[in-house]
Amino acid sequence: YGVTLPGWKKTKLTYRIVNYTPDMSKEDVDNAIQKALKVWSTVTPLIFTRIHEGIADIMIAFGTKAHGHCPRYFDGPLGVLAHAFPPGNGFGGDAHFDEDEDWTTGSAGFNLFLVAAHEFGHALGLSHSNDQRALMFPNYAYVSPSEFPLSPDDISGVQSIYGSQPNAPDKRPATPTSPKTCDSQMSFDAITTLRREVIFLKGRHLWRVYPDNSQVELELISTFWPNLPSSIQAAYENTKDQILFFKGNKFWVISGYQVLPGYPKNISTLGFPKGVKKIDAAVCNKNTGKTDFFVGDKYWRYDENSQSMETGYPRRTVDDFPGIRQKVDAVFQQKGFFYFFHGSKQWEFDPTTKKVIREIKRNSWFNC
Amino acid sequence: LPVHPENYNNEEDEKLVEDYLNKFYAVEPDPNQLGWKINAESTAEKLQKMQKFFGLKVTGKPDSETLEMMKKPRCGVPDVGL
Repeated sequence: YGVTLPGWKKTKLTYRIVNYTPDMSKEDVDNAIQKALKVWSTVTPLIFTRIHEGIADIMIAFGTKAHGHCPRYFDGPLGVLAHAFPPGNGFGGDAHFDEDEDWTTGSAGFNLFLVAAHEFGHALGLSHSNDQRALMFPNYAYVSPSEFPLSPDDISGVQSIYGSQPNAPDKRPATPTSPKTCDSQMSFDAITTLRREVIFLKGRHLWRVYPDNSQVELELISTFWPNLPSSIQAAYENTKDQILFFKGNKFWVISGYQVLPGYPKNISTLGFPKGVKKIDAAVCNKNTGKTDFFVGDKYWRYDENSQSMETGYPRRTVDDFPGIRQKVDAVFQQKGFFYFFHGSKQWEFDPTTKKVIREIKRNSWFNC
Repeated sequence: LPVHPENYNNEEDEKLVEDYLNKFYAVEPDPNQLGWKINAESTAEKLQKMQKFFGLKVTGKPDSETLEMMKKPRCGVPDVGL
């Protein structure tokens, strides 16, 4: 992280929403701004109070190109999304959003809550972080708003200026939210085996499951692989004692705890057509040495020995995996069977007889 | 040393790199330092700084990975020199 000192010399700060974007309802803008400020008040002694007129510490406005007397200009759609100024008088603490962008409450366009939380980091005295998992990383990266957006790096940075919440049990960065292992609503981003373990990935976390002795450990992904992003979308263990992780059109190859040099690479290097923008799930059948990549309602088959995509693909998943009708969220192989996950369901599938053996609870591996 | 023109696929990329580096990697000299010298870093030096920040291969050249990173939507606050 980086800081622009001295930060605010008070903990009670005011903010004012000077104008609105036509892309969202006023209520959605109000909520996004309030939620974005709450991200920072959760981990510091800071208190934010809204005012509706006059000069607030944090003035929030939408504008395009040269806007007001602001010394920085916007550049039309994409490119620069927003900017903010470090604590101080005048422009100090103010946050401006480029009205030429498409502001939303979801994953389309640019999520106002996420961008505002980043800009308010600047308004409190943080500069950019080069930690790719940090909210204060310069580039926009969508994470589900249900995920708490601050990384340990962000929390350490802001607490180096303001300390932590007065009633926080200790001064270490508060680990804001860990997923509940036995949450019956739990879904998974990706699942892979790792030798005798099964690794379940979700957001910034992973569970290590040892099926043989029913032990389950919850960890941060960054504990093992600091260079991996959160919200991995697919993962599998190949026949060479390596794991491959996929997010968007990129993939990483891990051997042990090391990301192999030269990664991430583009998935087109595996033989996917340009039109494939992301992989939903992947599993390598150890008995055949073939890996199945699931994208939407289709799948591709990759030969790990010849390191090439087999011809005649993609094929419809349901044609070759009868009973697996929906998009595959995650899949792994254990003792010869495939375990397919979609939403709240898990199916045990025998790839030899091509039959679904049974449907089981999705968190059956966590001994809840 | 200026980045050699042949490193660019087209003028657009050349402008993208110049704008990006001027916006986010131009160390804003402090005019209050009496007698401060113009220490404008070269494009290659700024490129190396940007590549290091983003964990890219530090070549000082506008390779495809670097251009791809520069095209991503981002915050308008500079990465250095605040």
